[in-house]
Amino acid sequence: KVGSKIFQKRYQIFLKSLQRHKHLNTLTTSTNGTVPAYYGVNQFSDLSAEEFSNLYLKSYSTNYTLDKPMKTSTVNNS
Amino acid sequence: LPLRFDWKEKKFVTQVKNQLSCGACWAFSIVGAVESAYAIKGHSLEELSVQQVIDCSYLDSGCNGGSTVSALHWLNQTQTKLLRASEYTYKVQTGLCHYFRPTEFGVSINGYEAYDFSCCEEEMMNMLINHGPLAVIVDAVSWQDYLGGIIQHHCSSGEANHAVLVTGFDRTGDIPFWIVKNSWGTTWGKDGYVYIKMGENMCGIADVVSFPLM
Repeated sequence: KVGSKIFQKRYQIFLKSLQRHKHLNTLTTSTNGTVPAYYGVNQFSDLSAEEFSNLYLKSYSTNYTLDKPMKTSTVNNS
Repeated sequence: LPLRFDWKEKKFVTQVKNQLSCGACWAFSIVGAVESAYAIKGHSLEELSVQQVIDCSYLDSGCNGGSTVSALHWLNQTQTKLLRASEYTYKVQTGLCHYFRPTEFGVSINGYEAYDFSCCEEEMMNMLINHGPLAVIVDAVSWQDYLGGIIQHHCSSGEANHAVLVTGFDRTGDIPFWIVKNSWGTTWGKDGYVYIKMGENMCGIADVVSFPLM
């Protein structure tokens, strides 16, 4: 509900994300024939960076020996 | 190598999915790679079950995260047959691994390969063309606000936190870029895709590159 605590919290996060977009867009370089990355409001704009990270950035590189070789092939191994 | 190549344009890539509030990007990435590799081998393009990988890949942590390479290792080691997505549907949470009676349909892999291409993205292009879309892990912190265009800044290598699928590349313009399928729905980025500058291991896109063998 507009005016509720949760609304206020989300709105403050949203305002912070607008600041972040401004910063991200300042460093984009335009080159002939290509569109540089641009940043703005999307479905994640009312999530803090921490919330976003905890929800969506969950892939990792394990210590698994097969994870970091220059080349690992099960075909070559066999 | 061609200036432009994209498995999506050749109709070998399934629709962009939305993982919603489940941190299983790693499963979406490798299932996307298996779907495409299966179709490239001459079969029909099928939507395969991400939920099956989330529930059953014991080397990973379901919606709490995982690794593309360990998921491929599990698929290969167990020779698990991936069911159609419609048979083992997406639940947005980790569940118990369901075993189905052997049916006529199921896709298994014949091996997999995993590379560090941080030195040599030209080789990565070669692999893409010869084997199909590539599962990669990237630093996606700045992707929270991405709307479109080619990412050339605000990304680190060696700090991977998200898994995606590279479907192609485009070197026809001044800035060559990878074409990357994400799993945050079609309203994110450019119809669910993101473009990343080639040649500088941007976002660590070439650090851990893997794909299934069919």
